[in-house]
This record gives sequence, structure tokens and C-alpha cells, in this order.
Amino acid sequence: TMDPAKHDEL
Amino acid sequence: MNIFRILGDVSHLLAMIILLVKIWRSKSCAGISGKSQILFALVFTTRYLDLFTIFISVYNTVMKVIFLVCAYITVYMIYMKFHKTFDREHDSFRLEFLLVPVTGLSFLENHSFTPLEILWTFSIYLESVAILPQLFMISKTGEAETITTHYLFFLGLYRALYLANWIWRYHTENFYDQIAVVSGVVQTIFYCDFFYLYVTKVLKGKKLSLP
Repeated sequence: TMDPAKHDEL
Repeated sequence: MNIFRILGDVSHLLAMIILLVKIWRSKSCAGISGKSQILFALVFTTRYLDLFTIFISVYNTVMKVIFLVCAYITVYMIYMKFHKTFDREHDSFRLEFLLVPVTGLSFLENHSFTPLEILWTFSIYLESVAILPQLFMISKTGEAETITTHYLFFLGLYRALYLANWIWRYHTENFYDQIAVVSGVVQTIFYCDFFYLYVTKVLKGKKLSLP
């Protein structure tokens, strides 16, 4: 499962 | 997106542009650690594999691509285009001292034991220590060009602003990623000594030189 909040950050 | 995040991203981008402009205009990468730049290229490569798996926003995708491109151009400048000006002698930090523990830790302490997640974790841990070869080089030569110190200042400011971003997100979204936060704190601590020298010397118009 991917955590979008995490991948939003650079 | 909050103000700390956007300012953090702008600082990060500015740092990379300052470095590229410095190298391009002086036609020299003297005083720059090629090893740190290779590590940053590795950090972006392993973290932004999510470009292939998840779409967040146009901003997110564009920035990730810009960061990747900047990192690889910088490495190309140092090791190919201006390699004759590269101070290989002083860039003597042993990368295995960073890569071995970081790789081990990313296998041990991650959110889930999947290839992408381990690589993401690896990139977070690696980023926190990637500047060490550069700081080591400065401590070895005892000085840094003023433009190099501006680069380091914005690179450190970026992570400090991300800390503020995480505090903000914790309070407003209840979001917090322990791996990123702990690594971010470690990364910011590495810059504290430098921040002190930057404020007391560089901002007063003096060159950064160590006693």
C-alpha cells in the first residue's frame, strides 16, 4: 500500500 | 501544501541552481565534493521511483523531474565536463562508511519490506548523511568559496523548513512519518555548526575559513 501523503513530499 | 513546504522546496531548488551556476560561470568545480553530488543523485533516483507508481500532482511530478535532472547535470559537470578542475585529492571521504550502514538500516527499519519501500527508506536515510563528504572536504581544506557556502546554507535551510512543515502537518493533518522526521532532524543537526559559521562570518562579508 502506498501512502500518498508521504509521496507528496520531495 | 503549507508555507514551510513551499519555502523548503524553493530553498532546495535554489541550492541546486546556485551550485550549477557556480560551476558553469567559473567553469570549475573546485571545492565541491563529487561524492556528495553522487549521493544526492542516488537519493533522488531511489526516492522518485514513485514517479512510475503514483501520481500526486503536476507540481510534484515536475519538481521531482527537475531535481533529478539538476542532480545528474551536476554529477556530469564534476566528473565529465569540468573534471580537470575537480579536487579529487581532497574529496577523500570513504563512501562505504555511509552506504553500508544506510543500506543495512533501510532493510531493518522500514514501513514495509517491499523493494520500493526499502529504496524510499534508503533514500531518506542516505539524504540525511549525503552532505558529509562535502563538509569533510571543507574541514580538510579549511575554507570554502562564498558561493559554496550559499549553496550549503540553502540546502540546510530546506531541511530545517521541512521540520517546520512536519510540525505543521502533525497539527493540521495528524500526519507524521517517523522515518522522515528522525532522519530530517539528524540531517538538520549536521548543518548547525555550518549555520553558525555562515551567520558569524559569511553574512558579515568574510570568507569562510576554519582556524
